[in-house]
Amino acid sequence: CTSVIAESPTGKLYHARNLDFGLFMGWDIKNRTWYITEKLRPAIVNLNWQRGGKTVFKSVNYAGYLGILTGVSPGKFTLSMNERFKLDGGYIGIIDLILTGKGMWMGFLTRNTMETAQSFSEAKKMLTSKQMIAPAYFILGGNQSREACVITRNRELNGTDIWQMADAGGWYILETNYDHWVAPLFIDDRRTPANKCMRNMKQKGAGIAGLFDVLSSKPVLNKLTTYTALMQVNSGHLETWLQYCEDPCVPW
Amino acid sequence: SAQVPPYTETCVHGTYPPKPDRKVPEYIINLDLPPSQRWNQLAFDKRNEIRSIIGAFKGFLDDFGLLPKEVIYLLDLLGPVLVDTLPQPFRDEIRGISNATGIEIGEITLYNIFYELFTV
Repeated sequence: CTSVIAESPTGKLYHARNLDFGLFMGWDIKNRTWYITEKLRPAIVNLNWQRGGKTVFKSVNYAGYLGILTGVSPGKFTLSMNERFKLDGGYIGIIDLILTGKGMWMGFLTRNTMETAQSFSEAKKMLTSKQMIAPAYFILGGNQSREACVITRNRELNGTDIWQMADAGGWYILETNYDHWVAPLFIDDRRTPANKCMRNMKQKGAGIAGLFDVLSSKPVLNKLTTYTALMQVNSGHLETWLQYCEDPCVPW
Repeated sequence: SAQVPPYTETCVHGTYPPKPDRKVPEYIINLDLPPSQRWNQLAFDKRNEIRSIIGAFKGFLDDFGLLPKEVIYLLDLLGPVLVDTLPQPFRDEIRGISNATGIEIGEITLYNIFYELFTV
């Protein structure tokens, strides 16, 4: 996955993400595609969650999945989640849950956050104050200039890292599937190309079209990419496009 | 057909907007409805897609020895008990999706906790 929050020269925050899923889950040699990735794409839907006829938040979901991986709370905040692979991961978390009753499923935590948080700071608090069953990266944007961060979560509350946009270089913050303080695996480096494309675009290009271009650039776009979502917090705008990576294209 | 890593970027321009057939459909989830009814329309419309994904997940878990067929059988059998361990409203929402799609509760539960199984 690749998530990015960028601020336009007028101070508007745009949040965009590629959702990549299905690595090592069956490679179709004939069509050069990942088996699960192809199954997921037709199930992608935009959801408008309403209460009393009014939008509470919007999200992009795989049909039947109740949690939130990408969402916007209009006028308040935007959120995306990237996978974090760690040895102290899901299985240990599930055993911990059975033995101690502690831990929250990632999708349910993000769903509760989207439904109840009334601000960027409230969402940040919710995402950093609950023990989880598996580690994750939360990319959270607010509605004010430079109000954006990447939250690196362990299963437990120790070791939580909050990386602010101001510390990431100023006008944007970008996360793939590696801790921001370490170099990505050299065979899976989408961070360097994405950063280069962001810098090529420059801040004046920060907007829906510019971010779509960055996320459509290979290898940020790859054979695992199911969709690109584009959000703008103030207007509550969310649009989602199915993504296909035509050959020649990297498998991940 | 693919470059040997490490990859070099090709920053593309003018790709937006893509063709309209790549836009995804939108549904309303009415939070005023009881949790068991919120997903009825979407789950019914997308029942084949959901079934297909779960089938692929189960195949993957079985292939890697992470969740053998016997455990899947047990999951189907104990699904109604397993879902009771989840908090509300997720418990009733899963029941609703299971009813609308005809897919076993245990398998819908598995689909919803797949992130935790996968991150290992």
